[in-house]
Formats: sequence, structure tokens, C-alpha cells
Amino acid sequence: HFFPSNVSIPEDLLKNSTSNPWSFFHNLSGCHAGEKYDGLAKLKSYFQYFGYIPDSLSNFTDDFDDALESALRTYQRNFNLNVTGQLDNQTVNHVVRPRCGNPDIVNGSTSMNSGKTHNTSSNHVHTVSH
Amino acid sequence: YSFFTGMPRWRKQALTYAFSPGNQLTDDVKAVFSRAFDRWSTVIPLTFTQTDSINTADIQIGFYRGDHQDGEPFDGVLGTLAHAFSPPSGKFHLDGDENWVVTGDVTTSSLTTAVDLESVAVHEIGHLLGLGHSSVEESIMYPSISSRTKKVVLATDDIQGIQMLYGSNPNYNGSSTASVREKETGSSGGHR
Repeated sequence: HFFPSNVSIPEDLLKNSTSNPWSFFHNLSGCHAGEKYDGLAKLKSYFQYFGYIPDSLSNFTDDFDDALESALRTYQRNFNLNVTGQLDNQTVNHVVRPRCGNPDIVNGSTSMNSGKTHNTSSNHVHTVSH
Repeated sequence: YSFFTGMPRWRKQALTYAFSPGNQLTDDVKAVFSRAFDRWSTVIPLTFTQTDSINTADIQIGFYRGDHQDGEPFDGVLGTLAHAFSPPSGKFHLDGDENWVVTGDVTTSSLTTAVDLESVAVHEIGHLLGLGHSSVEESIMYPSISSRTKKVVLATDDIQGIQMLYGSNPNYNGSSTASVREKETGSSGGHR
């Protein structure tokens, strides 16, 4: 479908305009680690598609497990979100955004934020007495 | 910015592109891609020329719906919008189910699922040239874009990345960069 922006959109198209394959993920907002929710398996498949869960894992369950929490943390780091490991509103709202189909992580490797090494020495406070 | 594993890049500077004949795209649609290619060729010494021969073109552009036999099926309105392969593949696929806005101001579209074609084209061309995704939100290579949003100007991050692969266009004077998005409004993905 190609449009100029100022054209009037046919009614039937407007009716179907809210069908986002990921809008279901809004229902998962607020889910907590260690619990089970319908649909989390789909979310794990989403994260695997974009490289956040290894291809070696399969047969996903609806459990909020360590793999999902780890994927969430990596995703949040890559997209400059608060790194909570939780399905907070901010994260879910970002997950449902339309995006490029290319993965963010390939074979566990990425140059996005999560692939950058952090200088742990910066955690130390250096003082000089005067 | 980031690169694909092994930093693949094109070994020639004059690249050609062609559209899938089955799509029968209008000149308006083709002009969008021409503008998108120009944005990259402004900053690097590569040229992009349209050709009618899809079989011999370096870059092949096509709109497809659902499963299109590359193992990465499209998913209908919104979700994934497009994907492109690393050099020297040249395959550039767009989701034919999206509501692509070709001309005018996408931010004022009455359709909440309207997606700006040029914004997506500029991003995918980055992949075709060898760039991966970036965490810099202002960059073209940031992976997501809201509907009814236009982001077509290369950010400093994009330019630094692509010039790492190809060097700078001798005529580039640095004036075409933008450190902020050209314009952004819109939904967070069709749940409005």
C-alpha cells in the first residue's frame, strides 16, 4: 500500500490499521520473574528472533525464567532503557514499536550498548589529599 | 555504529540497483529510493545508479508479503517493516503489507499505521552497505521507528560508521549531518 500523506484513507483500511502483531505484548506489562503468564513464550520467541535468546534454546514455556530476564536486561541496555530485567511499561512500549527485521545480536555478538565492555575501574573513587 | 561480523563491504564504488519487476512501482516510489541512496553517497565515495535488469543489479529491491522464501517471513501491518542483507548480497526486502507513505508529511497522516518509506529505505541501505544496528537513538541505524515518524538525515554516528568502511566522499563538507532527528512524532506502534 502506497500513499501520499494527505490522501483520505479508505474506511476498510482504517478499520484494520491497528493490527500490530506485537500489540499482544501489552498484556504482559508488569509480569514478574519467577512467575508464569500466558504468552511469555511468544515474547521469548520475539527476543530470540532479534538475537537476545540463543538459537540453542527452544520449546519455550510461559515461565518468566532467567533466559527472559537476561534478554530483557540486554535489550534494555541496547535501547537505552532503564535496566530492570522486568517487563515494565517503558520496555513493553518499546518492544511493540515497528522495527527493522535484522537482528540486533548475531551469534551472541553485537556492537550495540550491551556488547561494549564497561570499565569497572570507574567504580572506584580516586582521591588526592591536599 | 556497528558492522556485520568480518566487516564485509563492497569492493567497487559504482553500484547499481533495480526494483523487482513484479512490484510495478511508480516513479514516485522509485524516487524515494533514489533520495535514500543519495543520502549515503553524499558522505562516501560510492555511487548508486538505477538499472532495469534485476538479475545483474548489485542491489535488488522488492516488496513482499508474508513468507517470501528467504527464511524471514514478514508479519503484516507494523511489526517488522523490512530487512536487508550484508555486502555483497544486495537483497533489500520490504513488507508489502505496510501502509507506506511516499510523499508529503507522514507525521500528519490520518492513518495511525503509516510508515515513512524513505526513513526505512535509508536505514536498510545502511545494512546493504555494511552497517549493523546502533544504540544511538538519533542515528538512522537505530533498529526501531514509530509509525508516522520521519527520520532520514544521517547522524554523526551513521557517518562515522560508514566512513570507517568506505572513507569520505571528497566533496563531503560535513554540512549534511544532523545530530537530532529531523522530525518525530507519532505512536508507539499501533496501539493508539
